[in-house]
Amino acid sequence: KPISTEEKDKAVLAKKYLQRFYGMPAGLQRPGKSSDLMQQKIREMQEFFKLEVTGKLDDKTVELMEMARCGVPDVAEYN
Amino acid sequence: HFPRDLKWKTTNVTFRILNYTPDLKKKVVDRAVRKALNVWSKVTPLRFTKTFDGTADIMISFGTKEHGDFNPFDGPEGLLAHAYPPGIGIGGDTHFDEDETWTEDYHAFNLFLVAAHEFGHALGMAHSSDPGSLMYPVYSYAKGFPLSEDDIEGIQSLYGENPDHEKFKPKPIAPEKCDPELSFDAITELRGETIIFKDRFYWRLHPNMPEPEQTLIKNTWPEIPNKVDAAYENPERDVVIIFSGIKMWALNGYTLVDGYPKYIHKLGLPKTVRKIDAAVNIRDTGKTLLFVDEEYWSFDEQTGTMDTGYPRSIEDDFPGIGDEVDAAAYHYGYLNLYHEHTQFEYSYSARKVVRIMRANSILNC
Repeated sequence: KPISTEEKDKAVLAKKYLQRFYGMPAGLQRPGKSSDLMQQKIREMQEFFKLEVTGKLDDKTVELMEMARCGVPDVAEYN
Repeated sequence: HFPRDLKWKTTNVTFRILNYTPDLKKKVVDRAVRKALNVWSKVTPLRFTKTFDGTADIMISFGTKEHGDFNPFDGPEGLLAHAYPPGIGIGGDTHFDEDETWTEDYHAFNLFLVAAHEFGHALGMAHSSDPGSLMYPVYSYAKGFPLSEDDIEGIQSLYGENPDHEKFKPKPIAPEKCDPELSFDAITELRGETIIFKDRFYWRLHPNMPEPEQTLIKNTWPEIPNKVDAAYENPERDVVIIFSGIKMWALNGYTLVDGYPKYIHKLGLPKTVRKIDAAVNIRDTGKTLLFVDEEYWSFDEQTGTMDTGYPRSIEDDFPGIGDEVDAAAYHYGYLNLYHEHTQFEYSYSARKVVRIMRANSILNC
């Protein structure tokens, strides 16, 4: 089944969010690694916000990613 | 804290405002910045001095998109501001996104609250996962002194306590839904959802959401006080009535109804009643029960008057539940009465308690 635009938008939002606040590296990863890493970063985020830790982009996770917030990363070394 | 517990080596920290947002008067920005710094100086030995030229420890500015630190903002909403941990050069500097609308009240984004959060970073605080803390990374509006116990513990472990012991009242930590001692302030239905009030927060239970959602009351309804005493839904009128002290508010869906707050005495309660402990609408009878101390009243929603013969004793009419109620809800002939950490399921027809559970079993605990 093709990915809907909404799903694509969510994925883009999540990628940007995780890169900015959870230290997910930007750029290409080898096949398979990218989504594993994204799941791991989603889990980190869900754990921080005390959401259900699923590693998936469920509605509550996306909703939190869309909320107005501070630009300082939640985890990871501050550079 | 940031890695390596970055902090200022001195308790005398300087700040300078480089430019101003056009959204607010200059003096309002000055006041918000000073007030936000005072939040932290109240609980630490830190003292802040304003400078007008040269390099200060905390350089404050408003900018849009890429604004000189290769850490761009993103236009309206999304990122609101950022700040750098203590250090030389850019360390301590605090930047606000000028594409946001800055206010001094609960509209859009309150500059004082965002500044207080960012100055937390500028002093060495990283993000907290406590949703009631100032250092929680997501914006929410709240009145009063914004620091929670978590914030205070964090800043004092870096700089120590305020030697002047200035009085302050920290925000309590957000209640944990599975705390076995958890009690509730109020429970109501809202168009098929269940809303549970506790301290400054409420949990929202939606049939399509697997887990309860915890939110600050002020975040959804800035006009409603931080402490809700009782609440009930009148499904016929599609309103939820919320009680706090001697006042009450009405919601239609999540929207506040105009013309409120009103005094609870408008319902026909005597002036001696200063607080309602719990309220529940019994759908089958159209009556609303209002629990006050050891007694309860019956309000007829149809006529808008108090029923005669009340108040009556809770202990006499609801045997087995004790003499006081914190919160109440009605489902399919069963009245769920909450007192401290216990929930009593009371059968209206059998006139007896049929089940006793932990109060937080409603929160999947």
